Order: sequence, then C-alpha cells, then structure tokens
Amino acid sequence: YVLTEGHPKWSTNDLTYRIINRTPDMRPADVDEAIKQAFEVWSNVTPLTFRRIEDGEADIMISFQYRDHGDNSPFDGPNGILAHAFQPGLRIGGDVHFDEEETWTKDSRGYSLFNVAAHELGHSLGLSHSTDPGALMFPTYTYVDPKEFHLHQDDINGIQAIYGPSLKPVQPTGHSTPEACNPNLSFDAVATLRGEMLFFKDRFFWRKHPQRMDNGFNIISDFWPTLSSGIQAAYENVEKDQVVVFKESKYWVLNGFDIAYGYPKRIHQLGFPRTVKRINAVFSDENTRKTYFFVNDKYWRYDENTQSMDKGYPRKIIKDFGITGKVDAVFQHEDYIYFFRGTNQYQFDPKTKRVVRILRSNSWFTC
Amino acid sequence: VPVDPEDDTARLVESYLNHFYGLKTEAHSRFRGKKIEAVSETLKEMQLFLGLEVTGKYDDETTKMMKQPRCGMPDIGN
Repeated sequence: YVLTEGHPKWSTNDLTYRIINRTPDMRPADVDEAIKQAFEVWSNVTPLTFRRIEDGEADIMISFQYRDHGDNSPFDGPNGILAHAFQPGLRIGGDVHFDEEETWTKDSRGYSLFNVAAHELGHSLGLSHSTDPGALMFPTYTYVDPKEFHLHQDDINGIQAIYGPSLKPVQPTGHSTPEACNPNLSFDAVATLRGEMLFFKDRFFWRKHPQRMDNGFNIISDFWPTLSSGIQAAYENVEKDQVVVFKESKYWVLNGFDIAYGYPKRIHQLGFPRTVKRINAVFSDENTRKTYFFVNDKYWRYDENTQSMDKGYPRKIIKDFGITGKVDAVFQHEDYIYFFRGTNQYQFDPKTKRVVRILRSNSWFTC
Repeated sequence: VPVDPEDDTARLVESYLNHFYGLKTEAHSRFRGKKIEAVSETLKEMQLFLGLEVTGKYDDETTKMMKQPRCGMPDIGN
C-alpha cells in the first residue's frame, strides 16, 4: 500500500458525507446504497464513522461530473478514467467525482458504483494507489460482487497505518494476493486452454504459456465478471474448444472468454447423485473423450460422446491412481496426468498406472 | 491523412505516462534522444508499479494495461 505524500489524514474520526447529485443510470436508492456500502468497507476496519447529511458542506462531497468540471482534472468520456477523489482536507479535500459518461450499475454490467466508490474513498481517507494487483487500491477497475467483497489485507494495513485498528473486539483480516513463487502455494483448480495452462487460486488465476517467461497473473472477474472467485475444478473440452468450471454444485461452460448462454447448471444434470455437493478436481482425456471427476476419495468417469456417466462408478482414487485422500486439482499434459494436493504435485503415468514423479505444485511457473 | 498507428500508440503512451506517472517532456523537445530516454525510464516505473515485465518499451501487455478502465488519480506523485 502507499500513503499519500505528506500523509494527510482527517483530524476527526467522525466524518460526514453528502451526495450532491446522482447518475440517471441507477435508481436513486441504489446509488445511496452503493455509496453507503462503500463507506462501510472502511468503517469496518477502522475507528472511522461516516454520517450522511443532506445540506451544507460535508467533509466528503460526492458528485457525478462531465468532462472539464473545474478541478483541473477533466474526465475523458466513456471508459478510460472512471472517477477520481481528493486527499483529506478542506473544501475539495476528500471529495469524490464520478465520470457521468460511464454506465454506472449495481452489478457486473458497465461499472459497479460500489467497487469504484470503495476505491475512491480510499483516496478520500489518505491512501494512494497500491502495487498489489489484488488490493482495492490497485489503479485499474475490477468487478467484485458486493455480496462477496472482502477488503484485501494490503488495504487494511494501509488504512490502519493512518487511523489505527478497528474498535471491534476481533480485528477483521483480509485475503492476501497469492504469489506464484511461494513454495507453499496450492491451487483451487487447474485446466489447460488452447495450449496454455490455467491455475486458479481464490480470486486470481495464472495463464501460463509454456514458451513465455512471465507467469501471466490475472484476476478471474477481469475475464468472467460473474464468476468472481473460488473456482473449485475446471477442465478443457478440447474438441468443443470449451473450458468447464465448477463451483459448489454449479458449473459454467466458457467458450474462450465468453460464458456460454444458459449457465450455470447444476452438477446433478451430469449424473451425480444428490449426495455429491461439489467437485474437487476434474480432467478430460482428449484421446478417449472420457472425463474424470474427483470427489473426496472417489472418482466418476463421464463419457463426452454419450454425455452420460459410465457404469461401475464411483471407484476409489487410491485403487486406480495411487493417490490417497482428496485431490485439489488435476490436468492432463502430453502423456501424463498431474494431480495437485496441497504444495505437492504427483505426475501419474496412465500406461504403467504409477506415480513417476513428485513435484512442487508451482513447478510450472518461472521462478 | 491516416495517422500512423505507431503515432497513435505513442500518443496514448505519452498521455498515460504524463497523467499517471508525471512524465515531463516538452511537447516538441528539440532533443529527441532525451525525450525517448525520459519516456523509457518512466515506462519502466509504470511497468514496475503495475506488475508488468520491466522492458522500458511499450509492448502489447503494456498498451493493453494502459487501455484498462481505471481511477484518474496518479500512481506516482501528486
């Protein structure tokens, strides 16, 4: 995180805000709710309180503006610059301006007013941009469903460096951004995609191209806004050029970077019994067109041609793959199957039916 | 007269670095080499800040990042 130059801060913890005007893109009540939730992001982790006033000069004045609006920082029309805010201080200090030429919404369409407001209020309170790509104060826009939003640990550290900890008995904590070269890295899911490899972790994924040096770090919702976080299993259907991703008892089909119409669907439509609540890992053998689903210590085999589960399943994973316990993730690469469990990766040879090598989970990354 | 796409990208890069990284280059600097060096050094600052490969050149990843919707506040400086 970065504190604004000169470390400006409010001299009181009890601040006021006023919404001067509202975008016509949203219902007034939705604008008010988005702004209120954005303030709560910060009041939840500090001693700060925010009270809305209807008239007069508030500490933080919030408005929607067009192009050149008199503060020497003109907006640039749709996309590009979405908003800006000023550091703590009198008059324009603390104020937040949104670019009215954006499409403001309360969901993943256009730009989420909640997400942008939460970021801008970080500036109003004395934070500058963070270099942590998972932090709210990172400069570029990322959609996170307000219901699933958790302030990142980097942001919490930053704002508490200015105003101190929350007065709550239990200090709130946040996620940290996973690092590709952390030897303790484990994955939620892995899959291939058109010759690349996708490694999913929390809200993030790496798009690793075998020939490229960089590890291709990305935020899931930058590609699939409604998927947001916590993908638990994923596989590539090479013949259909699709990736199928699983989260709890639902799954989505991705055509490249578009979510296919009519999803999510329930995993039980694939033939799982009601007792199965989620999939731990999955891969599809492009030679046999058979897809293997791993659930706890068992696995099912699905026939992509007949679109149905094969008879005689589930079977024990240990019996056929020599791996004990639950699998985090799995994918097929060339003639081997790679099982991921915690920080270990097991290279399995389906011809000899043996694990031929044990690697670190992040061995595919350039470290 | 169609603008050379290279110029278009160069304009995007210079405007972005100017706005968010305090790039100081006189619009028509007589010392072209000096200007190129200033852009390259500031580009490295931007690539480092935003977690890109630090090359000092505007490659695809860098110009893609510059086109991302974002906050209007500078990343470095006031």
